[in-house]
Amino acid sequence: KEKHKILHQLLQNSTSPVDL
Amino acid sequence: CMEGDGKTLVRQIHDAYMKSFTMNKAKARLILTGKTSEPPFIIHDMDTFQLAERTLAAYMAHMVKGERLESESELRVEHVTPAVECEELQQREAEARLFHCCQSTSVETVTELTEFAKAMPDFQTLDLNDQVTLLKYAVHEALFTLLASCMNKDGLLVARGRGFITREFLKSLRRPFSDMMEPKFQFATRFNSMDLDDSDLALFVAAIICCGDRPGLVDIPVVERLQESIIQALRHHLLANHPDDTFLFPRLLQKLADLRELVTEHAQLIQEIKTLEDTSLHPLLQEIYKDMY
Repeated sequence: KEKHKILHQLLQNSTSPVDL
Repeated sequence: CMEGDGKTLVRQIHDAYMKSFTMNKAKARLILTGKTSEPPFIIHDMDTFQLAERTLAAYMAHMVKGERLESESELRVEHVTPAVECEELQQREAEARLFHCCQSTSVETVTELTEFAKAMPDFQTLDLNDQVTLLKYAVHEALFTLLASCMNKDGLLVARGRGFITREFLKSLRRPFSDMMEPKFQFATRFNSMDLDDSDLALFVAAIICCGDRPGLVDIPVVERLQESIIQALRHHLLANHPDDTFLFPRLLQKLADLRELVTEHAQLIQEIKTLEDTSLHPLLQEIYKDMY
């Protein structure tokens, strides 16, 4: 799960990865 | 003839596609064929690239949030250098920015692809780890499929259709950057000859995502069932939408293999750039490439 933190986040909500 | 369920699936996937992606083939073709009031700004050398960075700043993904690139400030160190060296430095600097710009566009598209997947019927009922696996392996194949819509034999639309970057300019960059886009143009030329529209592409991208043979899937049968329903919907839809082209479905399925090869090549090139150029990769892309193939 840790390995794909951002993909998990994107799937669970719509946080823009540009902000990360 | 397609049954009710199949038709609903086609409509739902097409709707999800139209809602999720800011650029689509219909929009891109209008711009590429000069049918819009404002033609795109053409980027064909370093000067026009730098001009585009200033004039299209609001549309260039990496500048949307006023983000300054580290490499830019680092490279701005003043020192006296002969003119030729100075020019070389500027060139390297611009190439680095161009690479970051491509990365930001990729990240934006990955976000859109995730939204598309989430809006696909039954995708969110899959195990969350399987959703991650499906996206990890699909995003680049899907990205190069969608990129083909923005390409013609001479170049590629960028900055949400406000810019057009020529194939020759991309080819003229220094290695390994110069090797990055040429295979995508070659794929796009073959792919675009099939004349797919956005409704076909929506199903094709859905089929790329729902693929039962991705490494590490936990519940393969449930992914395969979803894949089967999408593939059947695609087959029926192509027959109805392209009645004169009966071999379109098998030809399109062959493209899935071409895409895998394209992604493997691309991942190798990214690895090379990372090692040779000491350049940073966006954390989302790092996640995707890590242990991919």
